[in-house]
Amino acid sequence: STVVLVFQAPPSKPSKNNDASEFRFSIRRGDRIRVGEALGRWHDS
Amino acid sequence: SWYVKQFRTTSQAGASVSGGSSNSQGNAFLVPGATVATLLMLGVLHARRLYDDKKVEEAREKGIEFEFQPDAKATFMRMLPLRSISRVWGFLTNLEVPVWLRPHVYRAWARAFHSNLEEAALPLNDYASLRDFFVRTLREGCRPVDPDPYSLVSPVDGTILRFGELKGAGAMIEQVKGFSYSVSSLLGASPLLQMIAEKNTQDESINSEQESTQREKSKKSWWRISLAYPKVRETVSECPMKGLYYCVIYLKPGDYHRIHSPVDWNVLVRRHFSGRLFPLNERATRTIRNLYVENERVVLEGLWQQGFMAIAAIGATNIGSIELFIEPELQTNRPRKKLLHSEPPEERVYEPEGVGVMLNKGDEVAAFNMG
Repeated sequence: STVVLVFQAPPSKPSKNNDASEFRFSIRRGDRIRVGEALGRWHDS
Repeated sequence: SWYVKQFRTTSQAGASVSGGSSNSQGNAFLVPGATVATLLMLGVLHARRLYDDKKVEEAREKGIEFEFQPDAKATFMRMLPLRSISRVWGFLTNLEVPVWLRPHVYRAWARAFHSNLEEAALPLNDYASLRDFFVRTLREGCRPVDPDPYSLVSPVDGTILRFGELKGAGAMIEQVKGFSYSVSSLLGASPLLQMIAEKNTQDESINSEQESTQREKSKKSWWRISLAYPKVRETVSECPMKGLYYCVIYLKPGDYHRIHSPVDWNVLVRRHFSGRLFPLNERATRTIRNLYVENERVVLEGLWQQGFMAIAAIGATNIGSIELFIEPELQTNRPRKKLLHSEPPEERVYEPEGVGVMLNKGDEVAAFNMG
């Protein structure tokens, strides 16, 4: 079976006002992942 | 060949001495012969599967990516009654296993599919059927949630197939190199997603020459959408420009098959697509078109701190059931007279409208199950 996640998050490229909170994935293709482990992070600007 | 030789010499000897007895001796070899032949065939098929998998793995390590290539097997798959096969499998795996046999069966399963039995919450004897065992919970603390408040966590155990950023309402996700499917066909006609895409488009195109027509169009769809989601309109219209991302995670048969919440969010809508039940293994993604869009699936959609959130749980032949803990009465993989691809999903807006069901990061949301 498969799960697809579609979600909004701070843009990965700083927008016009240089928002430093951009979202970044912390995974690679083919990685094994488990429930609760981070897929990605962002910072609160 | 040994059996065939025996068979031939015995039947010849029989024929010469007395006609009737040779038949019965021939029959005596039939069952063992058929059994050996079947085992041999299964062995050859398994060896071939392992060889194919090895080839794919080696190619992947070399960085070679297979392209979309339908083949005869995929065409044949379309002819099979996969939903019925899946339900029969569910029926068989739901049969109660004698208590003394349970540890042996579940250990054999774990060995075959590389499951970690140490994490099972209950003693193996407590799982009455393979189906019960398959949807087992884990011992407390086996899946700690990432403590970083600015992290989005995985909802399932599995393998990362694809991930990235999506652009605009017609955004596509690559199923395999050479074939993609649209996010809107996977999630269904989602006013929420459309609102966000249009808002993003609106933000980006605010300086473009077509400003007036764009604004007109957006205004019209705004009206339609905000009628449907008045509370949500404020949330989305006020948030600054956001990126839209996706991540595709494949669960092997031996993986832990419960789905957890990736963030704190409000589930507003649930969509259930009755669909095919093709296998979802690596080979199927390369050979079957629209695999994720045609398969039976349940989509949960809503809002979180950063905006839009949707989880699509897609079933497969052996794992055709998707059970929602927030809506236990939902039943998937039910017998259907006709399965129309264009059939709209069965949709439910969770009460109270615009607020829905609140979930915290790490909460159990749903489970896949056999059949």
